[in-house]
Amino acid sequence: MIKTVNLTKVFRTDEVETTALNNINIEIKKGEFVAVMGPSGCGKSTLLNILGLLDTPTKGDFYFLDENVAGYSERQRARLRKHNIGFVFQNFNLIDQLNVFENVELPLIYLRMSAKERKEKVHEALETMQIAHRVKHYPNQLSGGQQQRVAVARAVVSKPHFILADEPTGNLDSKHGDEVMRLLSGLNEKGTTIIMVTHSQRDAEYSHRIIHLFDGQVLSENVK
Amino acid sequence: MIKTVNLTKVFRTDEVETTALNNINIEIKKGEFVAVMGPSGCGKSTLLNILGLLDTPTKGDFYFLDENVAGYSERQRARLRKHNIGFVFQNFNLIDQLNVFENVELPLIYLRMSAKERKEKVHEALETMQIAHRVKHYPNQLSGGQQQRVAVARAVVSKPHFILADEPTGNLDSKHGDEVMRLLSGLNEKGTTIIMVTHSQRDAEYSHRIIHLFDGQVLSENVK
Ligand SMILES: Nc1ncnc2c1ncn2[C@@H]1O[C@H](COP(=O)(O)OP(=O)(O)OP(=O)(O)O)[C@@H](O)[C@H]1O
Ligand SMILES: Nc1ncnc2c1ncn2[C@@H]1O[C@H](COP(=O)(O)OP(=O)(O)OP(=O)(O)O)[C@@H](O)[C@H]1O
Ligand SMILES: [Mg+2]
Ligand SMILES: [Mg+2]
Repeated sequence: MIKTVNLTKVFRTDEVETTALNNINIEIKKGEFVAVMGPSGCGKSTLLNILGLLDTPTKGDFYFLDENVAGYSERQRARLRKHNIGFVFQNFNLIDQLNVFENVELPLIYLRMSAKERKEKVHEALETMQIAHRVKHYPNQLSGGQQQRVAVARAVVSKPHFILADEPTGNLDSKHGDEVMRLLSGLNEKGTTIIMVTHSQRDAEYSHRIIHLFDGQVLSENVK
Repeated sequence: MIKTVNLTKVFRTDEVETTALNNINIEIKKGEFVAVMGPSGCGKSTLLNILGLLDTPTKGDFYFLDENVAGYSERQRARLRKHNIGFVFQNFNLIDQLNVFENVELPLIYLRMSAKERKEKVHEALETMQIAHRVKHYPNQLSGGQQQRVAVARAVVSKPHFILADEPTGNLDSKHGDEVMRLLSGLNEKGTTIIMVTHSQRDAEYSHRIIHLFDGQVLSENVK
């Protein structure tokens, strides 16, 4: 259960002040599959980063699993995040010094799973994303779409309660894109709450509800 | 005029040998607008990097403007590249230490243009990509789609003879994506040769011809 109350985010640099989010009020129930859409620069990634406990609001409240986490420290947020959230980043954020196996394994190391069990789960995630044949490659030895698939594998490997995905199919052909969407759908049917930023109307069709953002504000919400 | 003869590219790492391109024979005429499509990992970026003189073949010949450049040194390729090619990278490759203005200005500095003329051209490119309001921002202060638009602005700013674009609309909503495609179309009508890798059937509609790659080989070519 995720809820924001008058959520505002302002970025300040020497030159410029940008209000990326302006009084956002949204609620996401357990088990929902919500898409977030809107023009480039309207605040989607900023919202997802706050919902994913990677960033903090400037003003307003944010309830995550019924705790008001708006004022939480980095350490408190990291703890909540590691136990609950799988995140697919818009630019993948793979670790260049780790190979594909090690990148996907990382969330499981935080959960203190045995090496044998980690190996099983990593291979399962890689097989699902059809990237097992690149297991020993490093990120800079992968195509753009292959990096994206590794990023998705890493987000799902621990079967987290929440998956937050920022444009998970942007670099994929339609066949691989559909496979990612089917994976997310399947996890949602088993109870995973999914919040997905997308520019693709086609991907948004998999969701229960679409939140439209514009210029840092909620424009509308369509229930499908 | 671009031509490849039995072009082959093999990547070798300690563990693995990957044949990314396998005997590619293609020809692109001056003034054409060619789209390159195919599944994730099939060799599109590898091909574009070689055509764009950023990488060299393992075997085979490659004619660029009637010179066989397959064996050219980095220095020779860089010189040809700076005077002829604008490149939009799949992961943007913006320089983090330079702001938006400086990133877009970079190709013009190599061409030894006056500061006044550079400023005019940079502002024109930024206006066309609707990103002028972010001119003093640094890449990590931009949204994914804004970074992509800066990358496109940089590729077109010197009005080069060739534009090579690797998935130029992957992070853009349909409105901004269409604007990029209209810009490329417009440049093509004025004589720019365009080679565009894309996963989007919609973007491919703007091209004269689509080359389909699969597993490192040319599968087919459709003339539209
Ligand atoms: N530096 C490298 N070392 C080893 N293998 C590589 C390297 N770069 C690319 N490859 C491999 O070469 C193949 C082709 O990669 P390429 O980036 O050209 O694919 P692509 O068609 O652009 O894919 P996408 O649509 O996912 O961007 C892939 O299987 C990739 O794993
Ligand atoms: N660190 C930052 N400093 C300053 N401004 C920022 C920063 N990060 C984002 N912004 C600005 O906040 C706004 C929202 O950015 P955000 O990344 O959320 O957009 P988005 O909706 O995800 O766009 P896209 O579809 O292009 O990915 C943008 O106008 C951007 O320039
Ligand atoms: Mg974004
Ligand atoms: Mg590619």
